[in-house]
Amino acid sequence: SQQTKKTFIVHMDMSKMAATYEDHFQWYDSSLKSVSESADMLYAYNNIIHGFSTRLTPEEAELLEKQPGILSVLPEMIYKLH
Amino acid sequence: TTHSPEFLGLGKSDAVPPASASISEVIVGVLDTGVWPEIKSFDDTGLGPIPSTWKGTCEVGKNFNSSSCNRKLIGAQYFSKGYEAAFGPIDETMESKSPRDDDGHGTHTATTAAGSAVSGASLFGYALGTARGMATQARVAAYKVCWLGGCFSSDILAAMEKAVADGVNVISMSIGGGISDYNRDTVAIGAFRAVAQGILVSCSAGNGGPSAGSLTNVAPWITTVGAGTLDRDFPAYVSLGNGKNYSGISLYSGKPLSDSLLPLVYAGNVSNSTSGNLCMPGTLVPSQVAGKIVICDRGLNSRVQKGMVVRDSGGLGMILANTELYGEELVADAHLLPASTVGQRTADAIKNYAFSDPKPTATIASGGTKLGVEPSPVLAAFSSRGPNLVTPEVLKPDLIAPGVNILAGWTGAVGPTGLTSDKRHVSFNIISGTSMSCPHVSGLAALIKAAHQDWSPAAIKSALMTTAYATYKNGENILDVATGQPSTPFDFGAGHVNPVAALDPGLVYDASVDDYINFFCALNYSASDIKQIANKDFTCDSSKKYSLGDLNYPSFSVSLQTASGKGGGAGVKSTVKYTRTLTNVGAPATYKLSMTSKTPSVKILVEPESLSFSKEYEKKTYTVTFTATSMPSGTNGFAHLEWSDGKHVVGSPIAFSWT
Repeated sequence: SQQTKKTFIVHMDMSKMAATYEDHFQWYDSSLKSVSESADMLYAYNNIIHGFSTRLTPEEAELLEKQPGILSVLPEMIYKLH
Repeated sequence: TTHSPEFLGLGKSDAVPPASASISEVIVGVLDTGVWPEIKSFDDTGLGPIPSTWKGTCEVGKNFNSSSCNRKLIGAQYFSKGYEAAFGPIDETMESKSPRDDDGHGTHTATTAAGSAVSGASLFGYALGTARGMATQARVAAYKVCWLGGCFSSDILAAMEKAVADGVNVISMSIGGGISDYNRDTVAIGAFRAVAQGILVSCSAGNGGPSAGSLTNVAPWITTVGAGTLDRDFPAYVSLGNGKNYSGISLYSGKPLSDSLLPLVYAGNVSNSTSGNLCMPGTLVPSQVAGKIVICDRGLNSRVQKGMVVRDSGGLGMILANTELYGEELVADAHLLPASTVGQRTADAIKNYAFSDPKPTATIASGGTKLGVEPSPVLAAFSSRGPNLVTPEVLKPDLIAPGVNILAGWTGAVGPTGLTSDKRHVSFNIISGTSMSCPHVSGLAALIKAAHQDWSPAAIKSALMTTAYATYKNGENILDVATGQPSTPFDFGAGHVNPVAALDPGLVYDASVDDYINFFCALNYSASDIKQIANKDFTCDSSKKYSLGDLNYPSFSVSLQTASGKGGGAGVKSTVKYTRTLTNVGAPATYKLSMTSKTPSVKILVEPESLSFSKEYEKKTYTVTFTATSMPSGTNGFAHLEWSDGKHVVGSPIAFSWT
């Protein structure tokens, strides 16, 4: 299962965060846990985008993308030096 | 770097650099392989206190502690969570889990942008001079995002987040990936948010040249930098047994070959492999190579590795032969054996001799450093070319800068070739790539930022572009070394950077977040797409006509339809109208239009033809109407538009493409 996981950057729409969450990190975590109990956040982003990166299976990523408040779920890209 | 400041006109008596106090307030963030802090290029002598705006840190890690930073290198951090999630824990015997640069690339780019001046810098005596960054007194913040396995987007995004929060003014990124829509491109998204907060983002265009459509980092809010040469060369002379002499290039510094001629062989003829001509590891037959000079074809493996393969097979020297793909481009390397890289024409002549003479012989001799090479600059063959495949209506690259055979700071972890077998240690290395041209522009942007602290990133970029030059003194376009022919705006964008002129551009094409949002509407982006990039809720007005041509860009790219295209037909004309707004950043003046075109099939009408500015920051709008006759698909054409008040010249390239 771990081998099939890939890194995704999850972009959240802050305006969709329910008032019940104390802060956006709690919301990120709740969204992540709704598709994967075992997944951890690699980074939480707050200046450039609102969101986080995490390791998910393709199925989990697809499921997450359909959740409310998710703008996009982008697969990790590898860049190279020029 | 040595020589590129002089080549760019910096330091001349008539140059007007901003006051040093303002430059030292500018912070350049470099996202790369980290930094080697001990080299003299990070000496902070003479620099005042760290800018009060700085909020970053000097992160402690393996072989890196808080004292590694100073008033020049004010920040250093590393981002490895994405990399380690994919590859497992970092092998600390192979690379440092810290901001320390084990590769050299990051130290080279950081010092090119903003390294301190170091006299007597050279690589084995080559390129000797005072090495300095473009913005010598600006501060450097290093963000290590690239590792042995590559640069991961989750790490890059985290570093961009941190750079923005830390308070950098310029972000320099000599990295690239594939191309995708802006809302799916992490670097484009990160750059947008940085630019929206007043930070200029300069990125390398890529080394995919000379293939057309090979550009990366093409978002219009990014400054995309291609590469050209300096007027400097490192000749390595090849003498053949038939009495003919040729000039190539090399940075070899060891024991020279004797004057006596040695047997000469073509690698493809001393190999059991079908790709033996490339001198790949394990492909040469030692008994047929020993004691000889070997001709290897360029391509596939690294240039320096080919030399190592020859040396390890018993060869005494190497002639590295450019093939058609590389043309006459001569990239210098610190080879491990006597070597000369030669252009395609010379390579063909040497091969003809090697194939026709029953006992061919040759020798190689170094010629040191040669300055004043003409013509210069020429466009590097490797520099990625347009058209822009994501948005053809935005001309990319934006401009070119020195990126061939650039001397700058280097890591102490690896030798100048980067090969594990290269045990030499150097403080400076000479390497090539759009990675090297990008930080030149980043540093120059820092200079402009210091001189004009209230200018937006778009205004700074405009100043760099509209003052760039695309022709030599004889009026001919900058040559493309890949073909030997004049290059076009699809190759050099607005042209070669001219920083002295860029400090006083007269007029600028400014652009705000709202302008880019209108651009997204013209691309038919949804509200969700726009939010992903701009972090703003915006729904395009369905009753409003948005046009890609109305983005206030300092260059023009006009996509035209062929006869078989929509609305086309033989002899049918299509009309496209672009709008631009110029902001006066100089004294009150009247600017007159001047237009040159090499494309008779397109009629160009500019209205008005004169713009009068009575005060600073006054804005004036003009329209350009292009009326084109249908041409076959794949046809390109070019023109040039200039506004001048007699003192300033505000130039814009125009590219036409029929699809």
